[in-house]
Amino acid sequence: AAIPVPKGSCRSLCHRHQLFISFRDLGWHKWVIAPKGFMANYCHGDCPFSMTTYLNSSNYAFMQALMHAVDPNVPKAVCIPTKLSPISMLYQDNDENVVLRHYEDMVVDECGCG
Amino acid sequence: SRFQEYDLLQFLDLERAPSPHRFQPVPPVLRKIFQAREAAAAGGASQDLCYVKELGVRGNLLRLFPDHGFFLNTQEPSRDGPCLQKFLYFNLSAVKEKGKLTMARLTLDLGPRSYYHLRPEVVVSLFVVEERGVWGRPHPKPGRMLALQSVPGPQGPVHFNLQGVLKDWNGSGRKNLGLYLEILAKGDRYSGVNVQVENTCDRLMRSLHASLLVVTLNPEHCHPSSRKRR
Repeated sequence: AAIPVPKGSCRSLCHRHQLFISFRDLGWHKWVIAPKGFMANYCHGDCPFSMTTYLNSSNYAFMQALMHAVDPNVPKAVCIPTKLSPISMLYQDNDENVVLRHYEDMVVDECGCG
Repeated sequence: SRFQEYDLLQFLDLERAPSPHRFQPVPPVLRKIFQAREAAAAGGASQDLCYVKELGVRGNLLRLFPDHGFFLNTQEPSRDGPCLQKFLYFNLSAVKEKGKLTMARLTLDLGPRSYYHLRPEVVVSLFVVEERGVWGRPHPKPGRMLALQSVPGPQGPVHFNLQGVLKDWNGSGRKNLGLYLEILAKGDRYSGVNVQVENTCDRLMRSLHASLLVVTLNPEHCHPSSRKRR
């Protein structure tokens, strides 16, 4: 039998939560030339079995959610990043040198159950 | 509010937050690369952050060092001698982190391109300084010649590859005592071009700008190149 979709609002389901770190708030605008800050998004929310079929989930998450529905001792699938992007920072160091540095996998673009 | 700034700085591979006294102008080459990366990230395009396509080298850390040197021939350029002699010095103490040096490019910007300064031809010669001066101001003694380049018109950027020199300075214990730059304007004595030579020398003294672009690749952040070796 189809398991009824939980009544909880979509807000409680796994999705990306946006969080912006402004360098001005850290006082870093005195040495970081660009950007003005970076997105420190995070993934959070529930991964119920009924949702795993289309919540941007992986196959094993579906199986894990199915097993959790059968045996609650099996942990639920969890909400994790499924797409990440890099950031570049242009800043000045203490020796008046201008530095351009790249950092991989810094920003969460998408989340899903994994 | 109890933001662990120290942890974030460490995470970004920075010992502490820099506190520069004044902002340097952003070099066009770095601004162009930064804007291309931002546009690619905004468009969701996947990018190899460990390859700088604008420069054709691998690397994930680019630094532009300003020149802290000074002119040596402050008196009027002698009629048949070099037009300009300059001691170039780049403070490379920041380049200490682990990483492979993949580019060290010296750029001499001879001034804006224009139709008025097409002549005379100039000859640029570059030496490593191997001995500090012995009196007063450290008037450096030019050592090994690194480059001798004729430039048709005294304008625009001239680039020199200094990767070997930096490897010497970093590796074999040779100290970084700076570089010695000499620019000769080739006037033709009989065609009255000397006036132009003097104007050129004056203009070069005013507009010459030297900088060193260093690119390093941090193997911890950059996995071996996924590109197939051709």
